[in-house]
Amino acid sequence: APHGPELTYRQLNCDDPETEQVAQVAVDYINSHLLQGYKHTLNQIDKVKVWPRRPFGEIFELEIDTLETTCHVLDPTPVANCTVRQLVEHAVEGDCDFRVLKQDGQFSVTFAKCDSSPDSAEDVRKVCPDCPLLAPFNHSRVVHAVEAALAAFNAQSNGTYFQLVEVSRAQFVPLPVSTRVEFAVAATDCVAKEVTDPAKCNPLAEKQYGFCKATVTEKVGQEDVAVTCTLFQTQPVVPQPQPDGTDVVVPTSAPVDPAASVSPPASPPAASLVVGPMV
Amino acid sequence: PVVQPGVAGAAGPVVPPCPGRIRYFKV
Repeated sequence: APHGPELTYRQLNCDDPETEQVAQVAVDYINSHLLQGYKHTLNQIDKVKVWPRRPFGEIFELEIDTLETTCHVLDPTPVANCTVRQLVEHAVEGDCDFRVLKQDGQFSVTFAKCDSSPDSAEDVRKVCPDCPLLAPFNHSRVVHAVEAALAAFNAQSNGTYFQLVEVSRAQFVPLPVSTRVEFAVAATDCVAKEVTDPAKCNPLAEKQYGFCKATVTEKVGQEDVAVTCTLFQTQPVVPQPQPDGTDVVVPTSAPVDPAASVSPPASPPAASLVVGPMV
Repeated sequence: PVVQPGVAGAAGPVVPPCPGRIRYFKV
């Protein structure tokens, strides 16, 4: 490397519009690369340094805090329209380090590392002593609640059988004693009324995802299952360009960016279909 | 007599550049 003046960074205000622009690029990157859980939104910019980059451009070194929203990553709703998960619901924060290259006015993420963690039980208790806390997904009560809710949903379905994609949230409610769960589902090639072995059902090539919220309440000798599912618009099978110029139709890949893979504006609006509640 | 030099630019409170504003709440 040629001798020259040492590279020094430029200090930018964390609330500077340019910093906020870069932070938004970072948050969009997070949400388009999340494979499970909920979309995140920007809460605070912790640090920013701007390094000159040879031969051209600048590297923004950024530390940001995010908060979980109530929109599942499979939900095509833009994150700007999603509600932030409140403290009383047991909030989850993200702590992220980013490096973003700005060159010719264009931003590109060159490094990203995020950790997410739920608020502490003590902090939740401070603002709400009786609020339910997050529960582990592998707890027998959670597993049972999800199975019962999915079975109830499919039992009411006159069409497609939906299979579980992931459990995304679970809480134990003290009074009445109940288990609250949230989970994602996907349409399969099976008919709900005819399924004998769910393991033989396969997700459709034209993916249709849904998001369910359920409460399973324990009663003496029985239980009540209340489940509400929102089905999202199908994600079309898109043609993939091939090296020889032909297009081959393949299923859209795993839910990397559901918002980007919904139909173009000329199609009907991406309205979600709300199904339920069913008890 | 010894005269103290004037202090320039000490008008308002200095806002630290970082961290930035909290948009929702601190966890």
